[in-house]
Amino acid sequence: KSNQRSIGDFFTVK
Amino acid sequence: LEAKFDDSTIFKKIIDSFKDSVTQINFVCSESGIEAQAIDDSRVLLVTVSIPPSCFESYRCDRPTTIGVYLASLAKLLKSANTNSSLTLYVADKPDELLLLFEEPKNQKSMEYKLKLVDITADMLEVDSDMKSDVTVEMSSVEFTKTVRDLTQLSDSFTVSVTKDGIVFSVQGDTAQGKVLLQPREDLADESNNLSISMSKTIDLSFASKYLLDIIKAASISNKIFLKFSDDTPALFEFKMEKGGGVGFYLAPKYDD
Repeated sequence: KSNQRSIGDFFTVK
Repeated sequence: LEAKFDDSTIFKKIIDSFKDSVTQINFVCSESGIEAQAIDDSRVLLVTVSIPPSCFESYRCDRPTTIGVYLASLAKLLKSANTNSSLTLYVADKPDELLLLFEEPKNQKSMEYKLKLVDITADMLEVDSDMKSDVTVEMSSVEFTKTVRDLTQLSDSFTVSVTKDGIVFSVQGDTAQGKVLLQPREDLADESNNLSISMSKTIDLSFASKYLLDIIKAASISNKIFLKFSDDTPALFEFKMEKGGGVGFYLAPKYDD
């Protein structure tokens, strides 16, 4: 079963 | 800000390319052009927009300004765009509204719209647009659009794998499965049909189909799409404009448990 990753897992806030 | 597109449909295409993906956006205007990013409500898709001064017939921004807009409202005003009209965007020093002036000198016609700006609190994310990737693919956006439309009908999950043999898009549904293999090619007659792959290692990534259906709405920006993939990072789907800049979509992958 697949799970969706989030953009926040990869990019940090400036 | 005073920024004039010689063809108003340029701005319309840019806005239409992501208006269904995100609801609102902050355009950050500076001397070096207009930049924006926005994340969809589910925080899976990040849209980045870059409109450098080279895209405009004339561009002036005396002091950095942030313009927050609801995209549905802006898209409504841009329905007036057509290839015969220019479009100038004006924002005053104390920005509370965006003025859009469409001009068709040949028809002795001009149209003026005002859009109320909104305060949007959104974090800007640190995105390295030159990020190194394991795989870069450059291909026809028409071909990509067709492949996505055909395959996403079959499953809500969409897999991309790249090996030395080519790029494979595949889906595995409950009742059907499909696979499209595209190999590098060089079409001397029509360069937009070319497909090139540069890779340092193979990749195999899965994405939710519904976001790919959003991304292909940007295909009218360019007849080419650039794809960048690396293991366990968001993929980049990028449409570059002829005069510079473009629209990019960072899509977070799914992972297998």
